[in-house]
Amino acid sequence: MDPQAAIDEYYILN
Amino acid sequence: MFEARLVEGSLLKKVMESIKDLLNEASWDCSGNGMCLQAMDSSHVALVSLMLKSDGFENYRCDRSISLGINLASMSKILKCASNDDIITIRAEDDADAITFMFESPKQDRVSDYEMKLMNLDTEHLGIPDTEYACVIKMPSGEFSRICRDLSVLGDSVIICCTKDGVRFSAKGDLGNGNIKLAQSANVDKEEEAVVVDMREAVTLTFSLRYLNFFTKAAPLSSQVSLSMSEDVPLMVEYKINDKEGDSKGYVRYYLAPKIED
Repeated sequence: MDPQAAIDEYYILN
Repeated sequence: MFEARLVEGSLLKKVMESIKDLLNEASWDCSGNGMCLQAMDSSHVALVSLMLKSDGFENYRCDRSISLGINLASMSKILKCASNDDIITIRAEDDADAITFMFESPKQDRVSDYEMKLMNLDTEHLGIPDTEYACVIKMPSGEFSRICRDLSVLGDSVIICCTKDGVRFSAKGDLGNGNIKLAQSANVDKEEEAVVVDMREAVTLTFSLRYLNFFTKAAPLSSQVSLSMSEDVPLMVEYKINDKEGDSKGYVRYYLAPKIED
């Protein structure tokens, strides 16, 4: 199963 | 004071159905523009960003911006007490620790109100940059729901390959493999039935079907769904909320980080 990235690796906290 | 009256109360019921299985709690950020909500799921794999615009409400009063921390499962249970044709009014005082929902039947012969405690949630928000996506696929929302459901019998991931000819959804697993190819619609007489691919460059990405099947819970909100993709950025799945005249009343957008190829 391909490892899953996390969304906050792409979008940063304001 | 915040007060918003939605004649088409079923819209709020559908919005809740579209997020309650993905999010446990979130803040409704209410301002003069409308009601917004942004939250990640508990595993930080998916992000939901939704907006109900103020001009989609019959009455909308927001004396000052307010953030209403909500347990979404509780709010969903309360909204299940509203009939589909009820008018729904949401009310909260500025320094409120509770939110009130009022449901009125069309003939005004049945009025119910429910008060729910608010939660103190720290409103961390992610910055979602405006993105020029390499591919944007517009398709019937029912079609997308069916593809995600059908391919789930084969595996837990779907490979979405978008080229100028169209889009192919593929899955594989112990049982076998499957591909669903959608060609661009030739004549677009009924827009909501069309498949339209706007491609700047071909893209192939892999996503979790488990999350896509959470996203398709928003299908009752819109006859169309758009999938926006670029290499190495999260997929955006958008269900626009339009009124009968086609004017925008808001949207539900889901962002899903891709799976990382081995």
